[in-house]
Amino acid sequence: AKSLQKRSTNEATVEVYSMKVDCTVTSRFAHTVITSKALNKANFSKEVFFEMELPKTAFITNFSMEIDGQMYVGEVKGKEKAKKQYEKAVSSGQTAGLVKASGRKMEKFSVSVNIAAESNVTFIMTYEELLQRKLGQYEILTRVKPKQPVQEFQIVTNIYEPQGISYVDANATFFSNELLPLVEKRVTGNKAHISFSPTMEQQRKCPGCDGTLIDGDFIIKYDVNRATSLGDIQIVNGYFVHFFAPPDLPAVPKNVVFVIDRSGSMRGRKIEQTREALLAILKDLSEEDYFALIQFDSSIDSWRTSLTKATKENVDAGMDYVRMIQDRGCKCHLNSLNDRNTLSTIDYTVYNVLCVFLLATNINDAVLKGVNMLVKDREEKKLPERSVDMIILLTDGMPNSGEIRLPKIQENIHSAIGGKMSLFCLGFGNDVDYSFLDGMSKQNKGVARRIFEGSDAAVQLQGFYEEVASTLLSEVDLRYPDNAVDSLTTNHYSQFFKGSEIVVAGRVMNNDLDNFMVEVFGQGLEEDFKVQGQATAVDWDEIYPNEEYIFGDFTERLWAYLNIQQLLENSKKGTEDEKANATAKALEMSLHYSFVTPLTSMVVVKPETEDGPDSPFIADKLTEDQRQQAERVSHQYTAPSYSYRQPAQPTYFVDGD
Amino acid sequence: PHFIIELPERDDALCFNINGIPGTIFSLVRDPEQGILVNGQIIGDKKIAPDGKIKSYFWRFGIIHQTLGVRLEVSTQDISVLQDGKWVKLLWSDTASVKGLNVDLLLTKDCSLTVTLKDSVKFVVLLHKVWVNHPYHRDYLGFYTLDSHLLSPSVHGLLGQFYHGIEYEVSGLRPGEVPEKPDATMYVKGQELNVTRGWQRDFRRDVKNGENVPCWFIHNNGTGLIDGDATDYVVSGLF
Repeated sequence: AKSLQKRSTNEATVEVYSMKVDCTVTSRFAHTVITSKALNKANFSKEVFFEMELPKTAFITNFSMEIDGQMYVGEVKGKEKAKKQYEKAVSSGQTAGLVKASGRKMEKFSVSVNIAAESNVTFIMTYEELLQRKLGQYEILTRVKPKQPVQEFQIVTNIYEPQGISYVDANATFFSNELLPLVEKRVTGNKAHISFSPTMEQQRKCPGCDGTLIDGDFIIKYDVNRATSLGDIQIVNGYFVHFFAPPDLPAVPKNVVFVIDRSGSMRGRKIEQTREALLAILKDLSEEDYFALIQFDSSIDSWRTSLTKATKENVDAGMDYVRMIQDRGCKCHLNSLNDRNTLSTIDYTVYNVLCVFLLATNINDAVLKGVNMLVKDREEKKLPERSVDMIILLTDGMPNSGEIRLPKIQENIHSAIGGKMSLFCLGFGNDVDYSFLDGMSKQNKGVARRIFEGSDAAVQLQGFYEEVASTLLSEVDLRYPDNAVDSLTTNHYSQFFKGSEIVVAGRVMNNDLDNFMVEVFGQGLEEDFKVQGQATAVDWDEIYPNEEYIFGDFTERLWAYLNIQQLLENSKKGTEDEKANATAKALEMSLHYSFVTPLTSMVVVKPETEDGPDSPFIADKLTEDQRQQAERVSHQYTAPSYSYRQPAQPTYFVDGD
Repeated sequence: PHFIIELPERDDALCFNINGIPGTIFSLVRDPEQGILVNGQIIGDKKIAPDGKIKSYFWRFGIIHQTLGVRLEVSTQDISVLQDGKWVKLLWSDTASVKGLNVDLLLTKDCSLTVTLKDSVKFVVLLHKVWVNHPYHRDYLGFYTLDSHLLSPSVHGLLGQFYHGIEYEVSGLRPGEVPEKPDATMYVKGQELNVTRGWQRDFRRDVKNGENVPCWFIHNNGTGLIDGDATDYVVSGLF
């Protein structure tokens, strides 16, 4: 075989002497710049690597390298255009992709360049994201993995929130008792400054050794003050953004149907974790809620024929039922050789037939059963008038029983739901077609979430439930004067959940601020929610008098980021024309604002060798499907989704398709 | 037909397709030291499907263990076994368990035949039953080796050559023709092959739907992975 030796490592001769992570958050919009400097101390040219992980919700906006005083700057291009350059690179035998999925929350950007003897390289990478409020807090996640202690290591975060910061917490997965006190945190009303810059000695695993303690996630969590029901409206440089998260609203009761996959593939830990999470979830139900439990494989069983009020007795009974939920996989065919002796020939034949049948997954009929139950109970006025209806589907596999055509299932469910309830889908593991669940949830006022196989799967399930379980308002409408704003992002939300935040942004026409009335309508527990108020422009110089002009066009970029996210979502639903329009607009905005989104690529041209031509490399934005795919194929993935079928010894076989 | 080499110690699998003219017989396992032969004959669809793809499947296997005097012919119709000097004929519509001196058979009606040859090899033949009036497809068979560790080092054939392991490395993962199937470079048997990450199906547990096995797919009839090329494994008769 061709040489399989490792490429030369940088350990001895290449020194990363500076690494700075500089994050500025301005009204939830985080702008992060990572600068890394390395020196090739050898007297020959060396390959230098830059690897950085960024949150998957972030868009890369810039990447540049400075080598021997020359700048190589990445350029964002449409995917097709970039692909042509990429194909050229591939045809010459180079690996061109720079971004790979990394874990649950991050994606990894990596690039390497050859630098001459005794010379420097500086890598600068910038990415931006709108921080999402979940369970009452925003989170800034920075993953750092220097291979050895770095002379100048620094993570600096400045948070500017005009509403005022209610708390800030900084922590890291690699913190020891010695490193924790090195975090410097200053919070003064509407500004927070957090920095962490250990010396080389403090970074070392042990005195004099090369290993570094700095390896993991640096996490900042914070929240802002919520003074008014209307929320906070900021107008800066011709763009406005409205953050809506009213305090002190009571939760609206919910009627929730849990639809649980118990097919054979849920065998083992998955079904145990499902039971564990469901027990915790049921325990947390409010007495005002109603609930139902449906389990399915190819057949469908429900606990009771209609939804049940979550009284203590009923919850206890529901929990008893949950404890009985078992996967319906069976030891069929080859596994049943031992059982064979205990069964008659006919039993055994029946058993085998049943086995094949039981391994199946009928998502269509199971969800429809949940929908019908809610519809029927509504019609019979068994449920409180002011309450929200939701279905939570948990599945780990593809439909292969009953209706198996995915578009048809989506159509059936969308039509049965008819806008009357929300559908939340949890996709367990990697066998599931996430985009199918995602599309189906979005069509039905819900969201989908991937549940990663692992010891914390039950916690992920509970966490998701907590996020969506407490609806404070339904059918929320945020209204702005038509003649004052345009290019609005989505301003209608079917639900507003406790601990979250609705963000709407738009352009202010002619800076007409005299007539900027804002109204919010929604349905609350007891009565309709209605607030209105006048928005005024924020004078940032006044709020932050001691700062230099650092804020620039962040509101415009926030608006662009939000718009692109929503256009990308819209590009998956609606008519073909609507999809094409949304895609075209998202592409245009991605290019205009230089965001690496799933529609664009960043082309990085770097010098390959002293004599050879420059070669392009491509940084792409991964979609959730691509991430899932990457996990399926990754050699590094330690929890294979096919774990239940790992043979004890090698198997060699031939079969047809 | 698709071939899969599952390598649990690497949590990985290799796969390739062998396409041939219907009627061709391939050598799957040949162990001259133990006197074992497994040959399989392929068959095509009833006619070319609208998608224009011509698929072939195994429909008949011939298995011989010369030392034990065992001879089996398994087709999509029936199973003939010569053991202890006697011919036994079984139908796929039977459920049967036959224990002999040198061979054990376990037949699950319309589903699988498990064959254990004394001190040598254990395998399963799966029957895929297709609707009799299907316009294109026919019934076909799958062949799964469950235990081959007693075979000699000289074992060969399209499957047999892998019984004693295979050394390979894969690197350079890159986007492939379709986004969900990335390409990579495989270094194997002194060659550098372009391979594609994909899936093939293992039907042992779920004979109807199968289970996806993620694997590195070697193009062009496994060229580069198998010794020689596919035509080197064509034999003239089933036995």
